This record gives sequence, C-alpha cells and structure tokens, in this order.
Amino acid sequence: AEIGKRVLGDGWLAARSTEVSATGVELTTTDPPATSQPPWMEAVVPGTVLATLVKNNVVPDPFYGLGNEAIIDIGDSGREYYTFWFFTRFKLKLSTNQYVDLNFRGINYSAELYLNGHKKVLPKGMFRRHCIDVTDILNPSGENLLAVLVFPPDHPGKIPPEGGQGGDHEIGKDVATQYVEGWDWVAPIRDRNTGIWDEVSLSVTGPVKVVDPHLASTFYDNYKRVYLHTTLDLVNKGDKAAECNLTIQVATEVEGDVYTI
Amino acid sequence: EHLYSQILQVPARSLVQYTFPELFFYKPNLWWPNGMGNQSLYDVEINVTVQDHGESDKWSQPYGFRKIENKIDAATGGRLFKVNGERVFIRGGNWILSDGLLRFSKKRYKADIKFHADMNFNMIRIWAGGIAERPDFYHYCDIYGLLVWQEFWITGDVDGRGDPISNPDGPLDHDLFLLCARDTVKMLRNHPSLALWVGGNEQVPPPDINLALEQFLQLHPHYLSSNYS
Repeated sequence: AEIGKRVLGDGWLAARSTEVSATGVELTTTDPPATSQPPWMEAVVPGTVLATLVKNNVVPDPFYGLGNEAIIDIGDSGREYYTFWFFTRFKLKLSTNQYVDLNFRGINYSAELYLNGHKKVLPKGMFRRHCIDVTDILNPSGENLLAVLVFPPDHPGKIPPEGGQGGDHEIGKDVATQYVEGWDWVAPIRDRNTGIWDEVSLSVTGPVKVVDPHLASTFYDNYKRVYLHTTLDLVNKGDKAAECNLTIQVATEVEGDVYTI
Repeated sequence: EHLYSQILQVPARSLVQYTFPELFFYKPNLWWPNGMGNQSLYDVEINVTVQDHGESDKWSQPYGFRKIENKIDAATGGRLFKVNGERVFIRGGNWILSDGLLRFSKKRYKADIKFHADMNFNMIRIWAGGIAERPDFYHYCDIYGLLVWQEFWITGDVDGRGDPISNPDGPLDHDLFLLCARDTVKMLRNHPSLALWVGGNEQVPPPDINLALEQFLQLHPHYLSSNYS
C-alpha cells in the first residue's frame, strides 16, 4: 500500500440500530449489508444521522419552511431512535513492515467500531480525534468490512414546549455542541448532531510514524530574521529499533491550484 | 538553508519527541490578514525514512510566518490586535458552523470563507456553542486572510445560567473536556489564521478548566526571549 493518508468518504451505508438484528461481528464477517435496501440507506459521511435521513427523504429538510416540526426530537424519541449503524468496505493490503491506522476526526458522541469481526471502543467526546491501529485485524485478502455503531450525546435533553435558550440545558453536561437544543434563531437539532461528523481516513506508514508536528516561528530585527521551530512525536510501531533519516524542507510553492493575489 | 536532515534512532515500540534545530529565514514573505498584504504560505514537508525499509511516513502543511499579539486596552476595555507589529482594525463575523447537518465540504468552506473576505472582513469568531472548526475551514482562512477567534465549548445558557440554573460547574467530565481541548489545539495550532483561543462564550469556564487551558496555551519561555541569536 502507498504510504500516506486515504480518505474513506464514499460508499457508506447507515441504518437505525433498532432495525438491524445482526451484531457488529456478524455485519463485518458473515452478514454484511449488500446494498442500500431497507433498513440500510446511503449515508452521509461526514455528516449527521439527520443528514443521512434528509438525503434519503426519510424526513424533510429541517432548514426549509417548518420542516423541522415534522421531525421527532431525541428528547421525545429516546436516544435509541438516533443510534445508528454506519457501514463501509475498503480494500487494503499491506506490505511487510507496513502499518495502518484508522482515523476518525470527529464522532458525536461515542461509538463501537467493528472491523472484520474485531471490536474497538471509541470513547465519548465530540471534539477528539480517534486513531486506532488496525494493522493486525486487516483481512489478508485485502477486502475489509467496517461497521461503526454511533451513539448520541449522553444528555440530549428535552425541548420545553415554549422552546427557549439552550432547551433544558442538559446538553451542557456533555462535551459537545451546545446550540443543538435551540439558540436565539436556531431551531433545536433533532438528533443533537449525532454522527460521524468529520473525516474518516486510513493512514499507512512504515514502522515509524510522524505525529502532530508543531510549527512555531520567532521574529527578530523588525522581521528580517525569522526562525522556524519544529517539534514532533515519532512513534516506532516495530519490534526493533529504527534507524531513521528525518527531513524537514520548507518550499515557497503554493499548493495545488490555489493562488493568492 | 531551508532543508535539514537528521539521523536518529527510535527504540522499538516507543514514542519519542524530537525538536529540529531551528531553520533560519532572512526576510521571509509574511502572512497578513485580509486587506493588509499577501497571505504568503510556505509548504512545510517532513519525511521519515527507515533503514532497510525506505519511506516510512510523510507530513506536509502550508505554513505562514506571522506574529499575532493582542491585549485588552485599559482605556476602552476592547481587545487590540497586532499582526506582524501592525495594529489591525478588526472587522469580524460571528460563526456557529457551516451547515447544521455537518455536511462539511471543502467547496462549501471555500465559498463561505471567501464570502467573508469579499465582505472585507478580517476575522471570524467561532462561537462556543458551535464547534471547533475543522482543518479545511482553517485552510481557507489561511488562504483568504481571515483571522480566527476560536472559543471552547462553554456557554452561559447551558453552563451556569438559565432558570433553573444550569450546570454551574460546566460539563460533567472536566478531564474529558480538557482532553478534547488539548487534542483540538494540536489539530489546529499550525494554521497562521488561528489568532485567539477563548475559554467560552461571554463567560469564564469553571476555575479548574480555565486554569488548565491557560497553562496549555501559555507561550513557551523560548518565545518570550529577546536575546535569541
């Protein structure tokens, strides 16, 4: 596999958890959903459960007219109603001494992950990245099945009949978006933004991985002398010490087709 | 002089932190907010190769050289900003998020942020009741010169106010809040558009959270020295 990041943005399916009888292990081994036949539907990733329901015309668009009034609020339906499975397949076959991490840049609020029958837990918190080393649980055939059971915030709260700022304020007990119980001109978000709400990716590396470099600069002599300071973490996933050549290069080319005038 | 390589050994099954010797630049093109100059960006690339294996990992990010300072003005109570030593008259817009269904796309971020720049704005304040914006959002703020005022997820009306009074001590799990805050800072800290972190919306977070955030975000003493050579 090529070293680097690969986004898993296409081909996702979703289904309400209460309408799926298979377990996570079965979904990712013996009983994967074949197509977007009910209860499965095409999923929006990144996006919320509500985005998936809107895409599939299960509910009206909440931001047009009074569409939001036709969607049941999680405070009335219960959390199970907006607890959803997300499923996708990907092909990946590693070479010797390669490693792969499965990355979620944002899940609201917590999740269980199943890859080829193996379970991992993604702990709660909307604003944290999850990085899971899945090297040892990839399928040797290169065909991989991934299912993610996403749970809503722990305290979605209820919306009082009169509405109001922040609803019943329960959402503030969680580390999640707070406008979702309604705010100023914002109507309550019925699923409280539950979902895989940011990028999902695979990152393939050799034994040594670069993690979270930090760039900072210092300025002297009226900005004539400038120094770039760079710190990073290096993780060796291998069983033996790695002799590395680490290089930093700074170029002035503007990336891709982006130009500033 | 803008290229540096280092041979080093990383022990098996371990994490090491490494700091490169600083790279020197003479009169680099500086990054400026919208309306004050160009948004000059340099491509920073980091590669690691491993003996008997070859390329092991690579990382890159556009980076802008800029110095942002701010302080509360004693006379007016307002916050004053300087970028690269020049005072900036802030013209800003409030931001919750791009889409209430969180269907974020680069195309939409680009359009939204360019629109702010076209309106002659130079700052976007991301309200604490919304989200910590995503790297793609910051990327286009880097490109179009929008300074970003990013708040953490504490708001008066679900954390401490309301009738009955709500969660006066903030979220239940302070450690989780701080873990999320640390991770968010790590994700966004290299963007030149990132100008200011704020604890919450129109209020101060619970004391332990506030103190921890202040400690996370303190400048390293290295950057306060004026005698660096």
